[in-house]
Amino acid sequence: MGQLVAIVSQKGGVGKTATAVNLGACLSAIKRRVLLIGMDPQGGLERSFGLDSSKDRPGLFEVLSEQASPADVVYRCHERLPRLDLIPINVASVAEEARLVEILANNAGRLRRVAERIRPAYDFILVDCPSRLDTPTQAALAVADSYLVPVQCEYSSMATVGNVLRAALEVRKNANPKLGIFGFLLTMADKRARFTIKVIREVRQYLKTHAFRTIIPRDPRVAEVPNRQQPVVAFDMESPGSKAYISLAREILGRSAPG
Amino acid sequence: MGQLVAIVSQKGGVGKTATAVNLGACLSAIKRRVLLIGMDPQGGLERSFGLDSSKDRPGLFEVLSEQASPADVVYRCHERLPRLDLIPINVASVAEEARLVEILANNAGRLRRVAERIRPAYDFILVDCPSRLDTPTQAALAVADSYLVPVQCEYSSMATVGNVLRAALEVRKNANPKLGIFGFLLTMADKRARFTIKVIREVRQYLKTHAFRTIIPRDPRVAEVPNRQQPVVAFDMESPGSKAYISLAREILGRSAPG
Ligand SMILES: Nc1ncnc2c1ncn2[C@@H]1O[C@H](COP(=O)(O)OP(=O)(O)OP(=O)(O)O)[C@@H](O)[C@H]1O
Ligand SMILES: Nc1ncnc2c1ncn2[C@@H]1O[C@H](COP(=O)(O)OP(=O)(O)OP(=O)(O)O)[C@@H](O)[C@H]1O
Ligand SMILES: [Mg+2]
Ligand SMILES: [Mg+2]
Repeated sequence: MGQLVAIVSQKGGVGKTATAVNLGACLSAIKRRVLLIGMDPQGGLERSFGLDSSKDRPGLFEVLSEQASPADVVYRCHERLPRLDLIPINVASVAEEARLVEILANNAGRLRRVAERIRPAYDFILVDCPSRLDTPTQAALAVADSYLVPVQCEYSSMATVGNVLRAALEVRKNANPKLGIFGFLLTMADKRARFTIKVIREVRQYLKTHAFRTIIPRDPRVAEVPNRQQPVVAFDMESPGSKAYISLAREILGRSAPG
Repeated sequence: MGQLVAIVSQKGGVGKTATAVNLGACLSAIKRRVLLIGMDPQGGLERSFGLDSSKDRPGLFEVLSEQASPADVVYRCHERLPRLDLIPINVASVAEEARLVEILANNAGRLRRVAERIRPAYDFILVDCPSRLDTPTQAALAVADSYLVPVQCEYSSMATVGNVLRAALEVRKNANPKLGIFGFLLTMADKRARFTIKVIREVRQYLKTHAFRTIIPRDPRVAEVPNRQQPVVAFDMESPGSKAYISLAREILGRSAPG
């Protein structure tokens, strides 16, 4: 049975989408079957694979508004990564975004049914959430087994970690008693910057074993992903970003149960 | 009469809060009276001045829920910047965030009345919006004279500029016919990175005179702001980030009307 992990952060631009794309690719390259689900209306996940929001083919929006079934919305991401699939959010306007948020808030059962239908076919399901702690993220946490929080190695990102923990505890209390911590991932580390060292120390002190040992460095090749429309391992296996996401995938597979 | 400018981007981590704090400080240092308003529930703006969300003193949340008047929620930001004031959003939980969003959606008049009450006392009012195009941002655009869009010099940020333009046009059509473009600001430019040059070229080609000439470089001193709890000009006038925000303030004051 697949582990469903929500990738969550209230702070924007910390590497949620980059982690979904690149960790997903690395896990699938080590023989795991992985599904990525876009839950961020800006559609960064689908754009990372060249699949822009388009009404010619259905996505999560159509499934949750009961115009398509889950099987219709699963897409292959890359021909050299056959075990990596994607469900794009497929929201083409602010009006559709509002409709999706309304469905998630009022029909929690729909997302749950989708998750239960697809879960058996995968080892990992990674859900890319938007930078907010309200409905879309709460809905993802309500069906998740655990959550992964990217923490950019900058002061501004540290400050909101407490809000994420509080929001996850709320969901655990009200909707999903099994919700656990998958881990906190330090991202965009630049060892030359004074604040990077400080943030790493604080995260390790405050979050202890919940922080992954692997740290993702700032690597311009990772920032090329939205332009190359493929994960960094697919075009530069030797880059620092690729090596870090591969080591993260191995660290995850080396653990028995999640965090 | 003060110009009310909403700082908007669907992409997260592009420098919305950094621009509100640092551009606000520079405009106030050149003798303009400036008010910053936090509209992002994560509270990054107030944290940049050391004013965490606290229920000991009221903020925007209390004004919009009619527990306080606008005059009660204006705070001084820094003793050496006497012309820079701040209204913190003051949202302390996800439940309060939901309440605020509900008020903004159903009582558009309240924010409008607050804006009209405070506008005469300032030359510029900068509203720091969250990384989303739904209710909080739409409410800010509905009362704004114009909007400023930070565009991080990375591929992922370019991709959502079209969504911002579409969302602003919707608001212009339905709620605020005077809404104009204040400008598009290139941020975190790193001239060594190939994608920086490409994004600058594309923004200039696509947005022409709506793009500010001033470009904000990636500068670790700017990333120190949340830790030092003051704008970068207040602790390092000579840093590349300070010089860029000072030149941006001069470029804005040198124009007759907004773009
Ligand atoms: N390790 C890295 N090194 C360099 N750049 C990175 C790295 N990880 C992500 N980036 C870049 O940083 C920016 C932010 O990353 P990303 O979009 O994944 O963050 P996010 O948390 O999903 O943002 P949002 O809040 O918009 O959802 C993107 O331009 C991305 O390409
Ligand atoms: N010119 C710059 N040089 C270096 N770092 C910067 C610069 N501008 C902003 N930063 C840093 O980049 C990160 C993102 O900036 P900021 O928080 O202002 O973006 P935002 O768009 O407001 O993000 P959010 O989506 O969370 O609201 C922060 O850690 C900030 O300190
Ligand atoms: Mg994202
Ligand atoms: Mg911000």
